[in-house]
Amino acid sequence: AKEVRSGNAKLAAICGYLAKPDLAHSKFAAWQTYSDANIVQDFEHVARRQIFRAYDVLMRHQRETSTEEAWNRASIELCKASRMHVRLYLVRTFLEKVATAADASLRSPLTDLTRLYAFDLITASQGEFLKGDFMSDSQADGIRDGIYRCLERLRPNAVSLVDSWDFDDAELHSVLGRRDGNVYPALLEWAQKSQLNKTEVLPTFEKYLGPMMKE
Amino acid sequence: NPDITKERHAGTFDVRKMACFLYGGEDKLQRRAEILEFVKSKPELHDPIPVEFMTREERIDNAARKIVAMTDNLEQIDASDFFGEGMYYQSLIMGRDLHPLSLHFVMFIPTIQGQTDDEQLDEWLSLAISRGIIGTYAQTELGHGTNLKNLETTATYDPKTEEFIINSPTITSAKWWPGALGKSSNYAIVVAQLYTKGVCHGPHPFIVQLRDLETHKPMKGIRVGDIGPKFGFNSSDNGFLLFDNYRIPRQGMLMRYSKVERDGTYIAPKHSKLGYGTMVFVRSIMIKDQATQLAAAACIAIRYSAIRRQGEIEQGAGEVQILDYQTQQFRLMPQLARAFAFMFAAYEIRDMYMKVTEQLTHGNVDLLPEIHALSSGLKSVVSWEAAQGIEQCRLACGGHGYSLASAFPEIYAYSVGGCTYEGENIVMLLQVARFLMKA
Repeated sequence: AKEVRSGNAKLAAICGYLAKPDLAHSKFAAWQTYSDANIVQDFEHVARRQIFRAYDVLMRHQRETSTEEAWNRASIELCKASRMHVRLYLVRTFLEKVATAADASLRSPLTDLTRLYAFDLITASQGEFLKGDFMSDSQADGIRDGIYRCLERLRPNAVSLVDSWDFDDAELHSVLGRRDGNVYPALLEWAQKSQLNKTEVLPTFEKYLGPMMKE
Repeated sequence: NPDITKERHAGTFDVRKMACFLYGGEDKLQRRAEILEFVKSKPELHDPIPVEFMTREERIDNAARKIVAMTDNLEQIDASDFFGEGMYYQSLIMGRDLHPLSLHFVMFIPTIQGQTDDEQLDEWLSLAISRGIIGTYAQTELGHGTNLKNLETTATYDPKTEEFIINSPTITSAKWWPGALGKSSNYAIVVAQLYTKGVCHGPHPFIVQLRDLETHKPMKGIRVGDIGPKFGFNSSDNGFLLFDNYRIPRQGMLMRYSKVERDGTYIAPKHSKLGYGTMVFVRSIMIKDQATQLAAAACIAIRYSAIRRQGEIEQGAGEVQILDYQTQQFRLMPQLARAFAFMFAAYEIRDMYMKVTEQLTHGNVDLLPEIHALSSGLKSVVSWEAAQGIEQCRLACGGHGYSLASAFPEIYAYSVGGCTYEGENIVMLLQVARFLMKA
């Protein structure tokens, strides 16, 4: 932030967005046409704004107290800045990777997942995107609608998508998550292994419960 | 099960092609299948009964037995590919728990490789790789953690005997938490404040013998033991360690970057950031692990939601699969999306680490600060969101999510540890912020 503000920032790829000019408004029109570039641009806008807000808060405190105490007083804003920086990276990497999927039958559900991921993040931190009218209420509503449409589109592929992670039952180690779905008989069989089932009557009965019921 | 079979027929893509895209190609998937087949063919790599039914002692015994059998068969995998084959091989055998050699491979050996001078490398590396000794990495203290500058353990150089005196001056200086420190390890890398000629030069790594190599009894001047049961990782003897003016030879200090000469003169490292490399690599492994655990939780919950029927949407039309409820989809599908996002980020960070390591050999360190800052932030955001996502998947399975049969408690306990080890999350975020403010 300091280098960018002083005009001589030497930033590698990851932080290059800090030196870009601000955007007045999001270009979101509809969730179907909200492009990878527009999504990244909007996350860059919010991350940049939060980073410079944290910087200004830090500078203000530094004028009033020591550098270390100023850092402490700005640390919540600083953590928010770091989270936005990281989320921008996660969104950008996800979009870039999915764009390399050559097979259209893979790219379609994966694209739905990228949209669900990005829209869910935007909605979870909606205040940041609405600030300064960057996004309008109707744009925010459009993003939410996008979540519900992505859920609908992904529904038929839900099980196939989890199957794609190639978890063998031995690795998953879950009766509930068995590949064959025969959960209920397996739950009963699993329960038989409980140490308590080694005897029909536990010693606790003779020691405590039996005598109690005879009183 | 008819419901889950119906789901698989409804899919619009080839699951194997998607798996190849996720793991990086057909060859990777083929290797996973070969490793799985090998592990399934070896009874000594299996659990006699499900671990959740074992007592802690039985679990520790079972983990020690399996880790010896696992490392007896390392030739089955490309052991240099820990990020890929190593992690998969280990997770199939050791499950979601640590073991007596957890830190031996992930921290002890990499530190020897990265921080020793040539003479020390010859002395320790082959011994460690051949499992002639068991090592751990003791940095965290009872009263001090991520803030290394305030570690209290001291290493004071005595030029008369050319030895370092390692000491735990207070209770809060006790080393605490390192995996396998309590009962298994006979060596440790110990991070201590280096004093020579009356001057403190900050934290430095030392290799220290903890136990007699024959009897395995602690050396004189060393108090070591298990810190007790924990939320998870109960197959591991996370330990405590206190030194009572314990002497080690001068060559016990790892001296690739900084040195202490026989007369006690201190030689500072050329570039203090060189240690960042291993940290970035360990974090890329962590992020992949977190992504895998979140995906496992989503897999369990989505499959169960496909076979669990509950309630009617249309009266009289019969109970529906709970995956048809929009609220259930909204609980689970975003977690699956996150798992994909985190997995791709893990591969990306690993690839950037490889690029940086290659650049480092030509002295170019431009990308290093940005990747180091990013990896700190990723570790923090991913471990936190994975833990929340796993808990959401557990809750979405009703009462059965609370049973150990579901594996959710085990997955959560294993994964949420990542919010604190390898650096407390808020401290990690503030590290990123320091970099961002400068930028």
